[in-house]
Amino acid sequence: MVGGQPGNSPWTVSLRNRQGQHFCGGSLVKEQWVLTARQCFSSCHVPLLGYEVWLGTLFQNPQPGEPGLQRVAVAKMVCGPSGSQLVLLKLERPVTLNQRVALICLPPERYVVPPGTKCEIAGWGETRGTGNDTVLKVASLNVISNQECNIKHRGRVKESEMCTGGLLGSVGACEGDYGGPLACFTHNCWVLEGIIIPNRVCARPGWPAIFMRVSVFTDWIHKVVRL
Amino acid sequence: QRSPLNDFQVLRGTELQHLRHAVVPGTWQEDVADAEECARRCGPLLDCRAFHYNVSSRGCQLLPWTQHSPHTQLQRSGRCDLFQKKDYVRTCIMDNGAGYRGTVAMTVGGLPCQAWSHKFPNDHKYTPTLQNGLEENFCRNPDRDPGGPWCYTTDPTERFQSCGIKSCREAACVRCNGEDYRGAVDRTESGRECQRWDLQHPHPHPFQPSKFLDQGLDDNYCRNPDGSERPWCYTTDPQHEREFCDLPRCGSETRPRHEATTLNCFRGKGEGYRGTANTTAAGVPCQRWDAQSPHQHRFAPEKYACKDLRENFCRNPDGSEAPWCFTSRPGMRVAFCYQIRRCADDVRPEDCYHGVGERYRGSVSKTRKGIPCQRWDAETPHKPQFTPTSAPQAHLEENFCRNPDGDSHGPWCYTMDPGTPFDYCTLQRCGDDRPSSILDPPDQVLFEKCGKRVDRPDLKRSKLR
Repeated sequence: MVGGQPGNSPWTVSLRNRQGQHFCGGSLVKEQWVLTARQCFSSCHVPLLGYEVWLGTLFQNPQPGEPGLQRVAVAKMVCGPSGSQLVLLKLERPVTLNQRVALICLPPERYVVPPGTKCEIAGWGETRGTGNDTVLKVASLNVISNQECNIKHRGRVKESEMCTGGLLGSVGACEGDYGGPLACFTHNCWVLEGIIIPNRVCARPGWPAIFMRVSVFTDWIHKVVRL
Repeated sequence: QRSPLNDFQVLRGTELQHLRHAVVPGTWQEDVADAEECARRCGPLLDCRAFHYNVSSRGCQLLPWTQHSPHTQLQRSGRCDLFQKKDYVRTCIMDNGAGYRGTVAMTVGGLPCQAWSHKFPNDHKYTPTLQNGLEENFCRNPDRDPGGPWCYTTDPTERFQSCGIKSCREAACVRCNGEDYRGAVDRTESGRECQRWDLQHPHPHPFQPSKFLDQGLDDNYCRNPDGSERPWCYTTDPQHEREFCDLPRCGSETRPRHEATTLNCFRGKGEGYRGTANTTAAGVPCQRWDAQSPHQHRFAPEKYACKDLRENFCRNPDGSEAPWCFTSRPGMRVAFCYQIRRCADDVRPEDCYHGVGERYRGSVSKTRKGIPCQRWDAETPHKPQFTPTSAPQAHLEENFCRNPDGDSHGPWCYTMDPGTPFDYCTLQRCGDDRPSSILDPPDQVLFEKCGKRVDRPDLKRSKLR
């Protein structure tokens, strides 16, 4: 996370590889399901032995025995529809919800976040020297319309993607944040509206950032969980 | 620090059955500390060629036969592992092959070997014993002949002949940097014996075979699980952690068979990516591979000839998760180049549909990953929620792709892969089809109780200034 500040995001999880290293973020959408980015995995059928999600901590490298830390093995991976750049991870068991671990709402199908809505991203990724490398950071961003976004991105932004406005400073997600949430506060609820995906450059000043629009895939998520 | 297990080759979750009921295997010895203790007991015994080790009961059963003995067969087992003496199961020889106990019985000239217990047509001085292993008519090297195992032949005009069994070093060559080397050399270039990958002594290490199933970390053979320049192993010498192995290279520096080269996207881990992206996802320019500043490293282009470490392009020479590079920024050693998009790994679409495909009536019956569809009227491998009777309007015929639930991502099916309940099909939207845009006026939003965040006291910002 470039810029931003230390913060709390109880639905943001840390994906750990076989060496226990953090490599991506994720969002807890059901007690046993995490939504993350396809970019985080080399294939839809990578052997998941040794991969875990860590929740309930603010630290990138929590000490063993840290109160609240939950480590759960990843049991299964389901790749999203073509072009979704999403993956659902089924955990070996449901996590325990508490003050440190919470679910985030999914948006209604095809819901479009109104421009100007205040949202935030969270992650333990690359800070590019903006500090607080070892704790979870959050950054506030405002949604802009795809139409406005396509001015800078020359029409490349798809309907299944959404944008937040470029800021003068360098603030935004970067490597290690992919898969994490773009959460927007709507009707007194935090809602998972976007998923952080790699942009051509991290936190480019003055450039809108592009996220996957979750509401286009809400039906797929419910279907996978149900089936 | 040599482990007695070094003389054994393991088959996990496998039992060796003897098919003649009259033959009784050894009794189970319970409470054996571990497989090493079992190996310690079997190793010195001339009539012990293998053993079962039961991980849960810590039981050990010594066996006088191996999988190459007559009337035996391997069987999947949920309770034990099979350890067999390498000399009896390795198909190549170490040094001059004096220890070879395999079952080759043909000379290099194609002559069948004469049984060692026979003195005809070629008389000789050898008497088969447990020590010299002169069994049946198998090739052996009782006189430590430098040419390796040999035998008397059944041709009276050709007294004896070498069997031409390859040395383990020659039996498998190294392609590229040897990531897919699966040979049976268990010595380093200085002659030190390799430590078993499934042991953490004398050198603890992160490469547990169960976590690196794709790296073939069998027994104590030379391997390359970390993208080193060639196969290596931890050594049994406590003073010497790890060392390269001296293995012959295969012909030309060709790319490992399994890789396809890509230029504008990367597939899998991107080991075949050969594009020209040369900045990290964070926009930091990459350091040239042939430079050692600002970051010193071991990835010299000439040592990774088939990894194409040209200029400062993003590459994946060591099997990391994605293409990466050393960065030109002193404070940031390496970073992934995730800005390179992943290649679509779906099977090419075979047909198209309109809308969301609810009225698709074609006969495509394969998912986008190429998995065959399950019949809609079948109950396995997945119990369907939609059947031809429960959803007559959807025309759920045979195992054709359909869209009984109006899934917005198109026709789908239950799949024949037990691990994948359903998936979308090798279909795409028809070119003339314009879906309604979701960017029309936003819908009303109602949320259940979730997404609540309790701002943690330990995080609450102090009001005092």
